[in-house]
Amino acid sequence: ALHLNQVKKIYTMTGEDVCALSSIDLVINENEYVAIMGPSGSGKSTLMNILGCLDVATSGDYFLAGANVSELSDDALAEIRNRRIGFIFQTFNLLPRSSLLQNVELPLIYRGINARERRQLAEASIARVGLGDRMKHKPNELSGGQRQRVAIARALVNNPSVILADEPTGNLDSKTGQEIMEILNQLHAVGNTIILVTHEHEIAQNAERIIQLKDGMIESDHTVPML
Amino acid sequence: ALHLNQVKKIYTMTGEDVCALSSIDLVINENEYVAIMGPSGSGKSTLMNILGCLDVATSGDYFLAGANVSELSDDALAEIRNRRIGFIFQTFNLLPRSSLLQNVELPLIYRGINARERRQLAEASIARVGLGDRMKHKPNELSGGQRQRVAIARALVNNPSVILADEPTGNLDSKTGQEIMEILNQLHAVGNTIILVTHEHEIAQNAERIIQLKDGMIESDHTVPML
Ligand SMILES: Nc1ncnc2c1ncn2[C@@H]1O[C@H](COP(=O)(O)OP(=O)(O)OP(=O)(O)O)[C@@H](O)[C@H]1O
Ligand SMILES: Nc1ncnc2c1ncn2[C@@H]1O[C@H](COP(=O)(O)OP(=O)(O)OP(=O)(O)O)[C@@H](O)[C@H]1O
Ligand SMILES: [Mg+2]
Ligand SMILES: [Mg+2]
Repeated sequence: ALHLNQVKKIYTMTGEDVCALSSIDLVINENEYVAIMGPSGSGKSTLMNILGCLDVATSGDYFLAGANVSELSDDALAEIRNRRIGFIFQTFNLLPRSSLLQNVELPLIYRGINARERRQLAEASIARVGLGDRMKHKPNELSGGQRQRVAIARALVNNPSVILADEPTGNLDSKTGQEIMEILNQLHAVGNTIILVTHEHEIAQNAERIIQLKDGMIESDHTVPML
Repeated sequence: ALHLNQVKKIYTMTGEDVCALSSIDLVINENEYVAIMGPSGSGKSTLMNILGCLDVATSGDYFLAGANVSELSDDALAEIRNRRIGFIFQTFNLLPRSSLLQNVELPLIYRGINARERRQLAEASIARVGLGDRMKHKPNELSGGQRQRVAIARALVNNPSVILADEPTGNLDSKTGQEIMEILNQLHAVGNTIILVTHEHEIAQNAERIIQLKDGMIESDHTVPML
């Protein structure tokens, strides 16, 4: 389970502090499917970065599977980020000078997987998002939606049990967006935890629970009616 | 008017050519409001880059207000890109080490506008997209949707008469997205030409005409029914 307790995040800048998260209490259990929505600037990506152990809260605690994240060693944190959590970034964060294949292999390299198996796993992840015919392209030789799909393929290649997807369909046409949601839905069906930021209500309907953020606070938190 | 005649775009890579646009004939008249839709990878951004004089067709001609773009001088092209066309990029293309204000001032600097007037114009454009309180932030100190709005503010600061918007609301919640569409609708109402790539049907409905791309070709081209 992911458990945030009184989590605040303040960005300190010269002359002004920005309070991005104001006081978040949140529990997400294993195998939940949660959508996070809210206005631009309301703190969604900041919340995701803390859940993904990519950023640290200014105050409050984050318990991941019972362990207080601030007390974990660097190695333990690296292991979590690499193997347990798959993060799909809102702005993709691809290596510009590496090919699509190399970008997707990156989490496998960190794991020490041998070159042959790495290639097979990466190719499978790439094929699943429909980019098998673009493997040698670099990010700037791909369309916006293709880059988004590379970010997705990379996040999923290590079979993480928690998937944090920040606007995974923002650059995709409806059909391709639905194909991506089908991948996430399947991953949920086999037991993984899915946390998804989206601004599209149709996409949010794939989840079981919708959390609305506003000004760094949780405004509402409802289960999605079963159909 | 923007007139593409038998335009092809082929990206040449070692070992494979990618045909991004296969044979485009297209006329967009002054003050039209056009939405371009289509699957990921179908050639929308490539088409926008050619219309915006940011890229060159492999074959075929592009006439902009009667002039063949391939015959224009570098100075004439620079003037078009800076003053006549405002381009909102799908991946924002902001200067990472400059503040929001500096990013939006950039087109005004190229025009040789003095510092005081530049600042006023840039601040007005920034206020219009709701980021008045974020002016000193750099792009990595902004949310995804805020970065998108900086790209919009920058594209509009020179009052261009042709606006090319590539997924301008892809990272915005519905309400902020509608505020942006209201800006574009107002610009259309005062005589400007708006060409918008979007994957969201609701956003496309703001336009008068919807063009569907598929595999680098125009699949359909219809006027939007008046309501
Ligand atoms: N520099 C490049 N070199 C090689 N191929 C490229 C390059 N840029 C784009 N492509 C390819 O050209 C095709 C069209 O790309 P384009 O960016 O126009 O698509 P798009 O319709 O904007 O897609 P999206 O909706 O995903 O943004 C894609 O299949 C892409 O892989
Ligand atoms: N490094 C930073 N320094 C200062 N302020 C920041 C930084 N990163 C984010 N912010 C601010 O914190 C607030 C929350 O940002 P966040 O990225 O979490 O928003 P968001 O909900 O993801 O927005 P969007 O929907 O636009 O992606 C924003 O107002 C933003 O300007
Ligand atoms: Mg965000
Ligand atoms: Mg594109």
